[in-house]
Amino acid sequence: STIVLVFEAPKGVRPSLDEGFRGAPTERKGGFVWNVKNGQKVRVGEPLGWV
Amino acid sequence: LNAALKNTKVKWEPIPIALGIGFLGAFQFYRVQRREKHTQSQAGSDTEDAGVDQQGRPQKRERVRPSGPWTVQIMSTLPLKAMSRLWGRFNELEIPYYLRVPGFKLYSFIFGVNLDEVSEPDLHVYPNLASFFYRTLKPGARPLDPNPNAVLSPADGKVIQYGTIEHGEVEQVKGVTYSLDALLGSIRPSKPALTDGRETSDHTHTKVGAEDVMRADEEFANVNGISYTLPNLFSGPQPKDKNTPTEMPSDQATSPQPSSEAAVRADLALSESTRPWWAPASAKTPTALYYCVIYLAPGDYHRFHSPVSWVVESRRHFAGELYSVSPYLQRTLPGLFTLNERVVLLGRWRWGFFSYIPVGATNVGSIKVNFDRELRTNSLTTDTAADRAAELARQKGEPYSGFAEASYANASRLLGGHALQRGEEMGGFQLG
Repeated sequence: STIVLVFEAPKGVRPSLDEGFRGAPTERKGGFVWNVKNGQKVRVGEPLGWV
Repeated sequence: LNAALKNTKVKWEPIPIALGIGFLGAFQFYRVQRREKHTQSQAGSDTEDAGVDQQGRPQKRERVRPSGPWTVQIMSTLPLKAMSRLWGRFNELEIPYYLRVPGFKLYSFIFGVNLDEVSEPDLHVYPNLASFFYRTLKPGARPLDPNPNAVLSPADGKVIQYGTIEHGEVEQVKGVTYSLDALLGSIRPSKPALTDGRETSDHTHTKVGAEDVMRADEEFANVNGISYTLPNLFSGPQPKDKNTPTEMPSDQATSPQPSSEAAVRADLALSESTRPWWAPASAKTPTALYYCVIYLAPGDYHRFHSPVSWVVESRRHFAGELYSVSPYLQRTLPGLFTLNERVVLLGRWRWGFFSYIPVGATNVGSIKVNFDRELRTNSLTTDTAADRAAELARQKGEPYSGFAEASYANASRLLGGHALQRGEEMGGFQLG
């Protein structure tokens, strides 16, 4: 058996250089971030990711 | 037994080859006849659309034969649903009292069940494997992540695939994708006539308005004794206007120099009319569609929980096939999740669209949803209902959508659906 989740979540915004951002130009801040890897075992209640 | 084995005379005889050849010939003849019949039914109809016959009527449901390696081809010839039901019946047979504990311990050893966290310490209580398989856990065995912004794992299992959805396509494995429309259904959530949770096949295909699905101006609601703060549930960006039978006025569409306001309106109207119903449509906070596939192995706890606080507005039941969903078949059978029987729960959460799709498999074909007592999966009744829905659509001259839909709008008039808290048990998979 399998469970598929499909959901909408914030993409994150591209920070401007004016804000003093020094990361890669494609990097985004905020938004949804995954906390899992392919093949990882998870249990109920553990975070798959965060907004 | 020893004497019988030693003294019985063994006589070897050649298998009647002619009988075997005759059987294969007859089987091949039957296949050719069937193929020709199928070809004839499709020939000479250029206007024929997907599933629509020459009179413009949709055809009956037909079993989809997937492409794939020989293992998949062999599997597609098997009566998987009948096997699944038989498997379910077999597992409901009562196990003799004194065999229960050793039997369940052997099962736990093979499939890695942690018996320490099972809520019932006395394994004699479980009369059969089906009830042990659908066991509950001790309170506190699965603590929820304290971060309120976390999307929790809905079940025990293994993450098979995750990522973002680009152009409405979900990547099953590298390079193999399937469309989100095929997974969730391609029609906007409808408002069926029966809104008391009963399954209905009579799709009205009414487009749901924004006021039907949320009332974000309400501050608090109390559903099933649980208080929700609606801004917390719904403060995310919402689609601008879902009342969109947005046909572009021809004068605007063709006007050479429209005013700036008209141009913006035309832009919005065009984007609304071309946007799929599930796609993000927020302007303030940019959003994307994310997906995650979690595979539950036979030894895992087989109840599933809500990953976030959300409101389920409707349910779509696709009475498909019941292929195995093992990681091997997920790699080799393209579009597996769009073939199998599944329950699509559609709704909204803080950031917009949310859907939750339990997909059945051969050994666990029965999907149970706690708040939907009318839902019946992997049953002859369901198959009959699906056939009836296809027949009804045929009579009305409408295309068969492939699913039966029920709305939970009456579960809570304030929320427009059934509210679920993060971590709340939603249902589970049962054997057979």
